[in-house]
Amino acid sequence: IIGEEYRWPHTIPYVLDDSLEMNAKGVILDAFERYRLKTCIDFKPWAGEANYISVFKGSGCWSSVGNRHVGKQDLSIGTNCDRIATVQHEFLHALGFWHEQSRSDRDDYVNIMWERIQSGREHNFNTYNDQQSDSLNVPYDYTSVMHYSKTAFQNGTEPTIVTRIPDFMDVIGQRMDFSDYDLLKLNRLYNCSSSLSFMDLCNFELENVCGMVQSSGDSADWQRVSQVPGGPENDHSNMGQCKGSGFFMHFDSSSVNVGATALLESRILYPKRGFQCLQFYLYNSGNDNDQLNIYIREYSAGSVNGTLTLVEEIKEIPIGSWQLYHVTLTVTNKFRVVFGGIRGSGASLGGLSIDDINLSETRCPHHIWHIKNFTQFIGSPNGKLYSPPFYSSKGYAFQIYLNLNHSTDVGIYFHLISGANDDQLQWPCPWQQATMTLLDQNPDIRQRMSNQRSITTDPFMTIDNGIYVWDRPSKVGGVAFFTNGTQFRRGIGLGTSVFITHERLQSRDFIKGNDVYILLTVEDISHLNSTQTELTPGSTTKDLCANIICENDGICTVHNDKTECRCPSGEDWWYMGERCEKRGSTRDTVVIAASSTAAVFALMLMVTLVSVYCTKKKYHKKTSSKTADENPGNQHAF
Amino acid sequence: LPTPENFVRDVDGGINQDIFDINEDLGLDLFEGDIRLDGAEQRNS
Repeated sequence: IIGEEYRWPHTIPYVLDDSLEMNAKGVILDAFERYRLKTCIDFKPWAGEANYISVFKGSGCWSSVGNRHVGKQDLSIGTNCDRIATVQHEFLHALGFWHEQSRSDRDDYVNIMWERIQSGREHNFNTYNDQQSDSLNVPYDYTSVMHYSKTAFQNGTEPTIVTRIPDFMDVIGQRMDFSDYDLLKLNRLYNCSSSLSFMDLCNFELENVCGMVQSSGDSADWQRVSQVPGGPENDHSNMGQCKGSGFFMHFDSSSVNVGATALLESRILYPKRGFQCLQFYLYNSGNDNDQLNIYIREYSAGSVNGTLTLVEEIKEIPIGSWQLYHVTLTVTNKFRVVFGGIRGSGASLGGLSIDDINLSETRCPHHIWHIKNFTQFIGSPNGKLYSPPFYSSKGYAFQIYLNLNHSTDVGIYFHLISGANDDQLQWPCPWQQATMTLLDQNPDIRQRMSNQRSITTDPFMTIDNGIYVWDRPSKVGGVAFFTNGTQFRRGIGLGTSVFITHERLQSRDFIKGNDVYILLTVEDISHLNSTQTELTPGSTTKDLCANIICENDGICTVHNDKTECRCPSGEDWWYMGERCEKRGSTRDTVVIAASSTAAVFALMLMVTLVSVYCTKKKYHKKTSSKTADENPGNQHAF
Repeated sequence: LPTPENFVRDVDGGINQDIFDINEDLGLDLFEGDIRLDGAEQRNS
């Protein structure tokens, strides 16, 4: 929407109203993390700023467009709106974006089938002219998270939007994540030049290897190559699909002695948040005993050359395939990430290779479910896959069920299973949010459009025969067996049968090298139960306020043992009066000033007229008396 | 013990509802399906 007045500050104050469902609160905070990773928009709990967004559980999912300067600007995330891309969509409205197909040039790219639209809903397909809406010099975006799907407001089964390029028919309406063009527009609109949480990435396509340096304190160097005889045949970024490109870094352990090391250091990085997640792909063509160590070289006043600290030892690296790894860092000073390859005992025909490194100040997923030779399961009867067992940070054992044998859609479900800590845990399992992410393996984390769904264990949830869904699996679960034959109990699964369509699953980089990664995080979100109490109208600080009602969201306070109402105010408006019952605004001041000026002018005019009249009358009288004197009748002339 | 078909619960009920479907089902007639207009905009639209 055109107009500076609709912009928000780069850091948007927000309130998560307690009416929100617990799962929705967690999802909204995850959506904020996507904004922080890919844009310069940040969010902060409301601390009394004039304008803020209040996210509440209203009816449906909706928002206003742009900053409306109304103080508390509502944004509704109601039932079934607790999907991360829905939250991203509604916040893009709040930031000033309309739907993609309402652009002024929309008809160059899609045809609206008016006769297939529900009667009375045609207005939803209006367009804005380029005086109202600015496309920010970005091409039409079929992949926008703000685009209607082809079935929007259909009155039957035929699509209401037909793309002029047929290949985009099933692309429009994606609700996975920001598209590249979404980010380009948003970052242009808000003049973003960096993001809060993205730090670095490297796919080694450029010869400067992203400024990484070989360390001097080792016995070998990492080589920038595009192929290794012992493997890998090609890089991970492009899977060898681009002739003349596709590089990665390789430590040739076969050419050094056992125990020899090769250190590769990143450029110097400057953290802002104090926690980081390092992701990269690793290929082992050497020996099972070869090892990759991750160090941090942290610089401080007392350590000019930096202190090298071992963060993680990666051992037993599977041979012969690219593997995704995550390493959690908690660095607060400027630092380098150091990759240390170590030649292990035993014969080596190759070595260690790394590609597609990403570093961001985000939380790493807790677990990775790596599914190999994936395509064989799509739509097949044996496409019912259960993940290995994992343990959440609180100790709950769980498993993911991926159902690929449906004809059009993929289902994904979270199951609690019987585990070693069950006797010490709380049952039914309270408020653990499970986030399941199908990873888009784009080398650049900012360009990934991963598909994500979250569910939360509501301890009060029951199924029809009164069983608590999240009760102890050994009590409510069914008997199941691990692949090694051990028996366990699997609880009731909660998830969705329409996680992603088969078509979308086979798009982008969800499947790369026939590998799929499901990232899993199970977090305790009970602290969100009452996150932030909004300074509610009439909130009492002392009993004195108990029966004082301040109007228009005023806040009752006690000052010198006397109750007062503190009235809300905005940039050009304010409430006043004892109970904030009166509203004022700069516009009123202007009106008052103008009217008083007019009044003074009128008064002066009247005074002038009266004085002129009197003067005239007096003069007239004088002249008439004088002529009387001069005419003594017939005065004789000389 | 729950019967097998109760073993999973589908939060979407088998239907991939978009934002606008959710709002339509609730009987909302918001501008462009999910945009709330303020007074002046409402009149304008």
